[in-house]
Amino acid sequence: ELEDGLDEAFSRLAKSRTNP
Amino acid sequence: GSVGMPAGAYVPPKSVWLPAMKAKGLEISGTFARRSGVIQMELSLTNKAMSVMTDFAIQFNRNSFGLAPAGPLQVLTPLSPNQTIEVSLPLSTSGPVMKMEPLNNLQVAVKNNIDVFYFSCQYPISLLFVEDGKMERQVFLATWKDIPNDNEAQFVIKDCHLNSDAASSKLQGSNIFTIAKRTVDNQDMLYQSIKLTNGIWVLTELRVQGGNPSYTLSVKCRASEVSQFVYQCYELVLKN
Repeated sequence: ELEDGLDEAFSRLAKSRTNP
Repeated sequence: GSVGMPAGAYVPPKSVWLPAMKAKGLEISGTFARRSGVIQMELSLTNKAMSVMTDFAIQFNRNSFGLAPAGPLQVLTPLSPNQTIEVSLPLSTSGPVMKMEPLNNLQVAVKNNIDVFYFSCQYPISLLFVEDGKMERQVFLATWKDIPNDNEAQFVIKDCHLNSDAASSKLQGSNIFTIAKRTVDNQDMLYQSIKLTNGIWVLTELRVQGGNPSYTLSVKCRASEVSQFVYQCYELVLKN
């Protein structure tokens, strides 16, 4: 679950960086 | 390296640090290398004088990252006129520290039987990127958030024709580790970490867009003065 959460967190970070 | 071997860290070609005319005939050229965690100063000493040179020794001034010779300069035989010898000097990072301008500047004194000579040189700070610099993913995310936006520096790396996987593996050879990769709108975003010998962590985001030879590098570090030197290392590693 932690791993899934981290995967998701990196996806959110990448999205926030491309569409701030 | 040979086929199937990791490429390893980039070693810049030697450049002349001390011209013979400034050192009574002693010419020194050199470079720096990090191999399996061992930092080395690699020197070529050339005798352009008319007499034999002996009794070599080397000393560093205090510097930003505590670089210091880990042993004596090993020149075991006299250096005859017109002779060149190659010497590797292992370095430690436990010497005295003083912030230099620029940050990667190193002031060196070399003596022989004739005189003492002084010169300055600059090292790529990738010399200080340690082998255990891969940050835990959870720690990366927390640290990225924690470092203020004012501490983020952005750079453009032009004319780079590697894809993101090739870039990632090349950077890893210099202890720049990819923690995560995400693709958003045809852009690969690599999240990477670096740890310096003095314990400073550097977090980066490398943005690679398909078909675009310009990468965007964002660097986040609490010690923001290292960011531009980190960028220089990316340039060197990716383009060599």
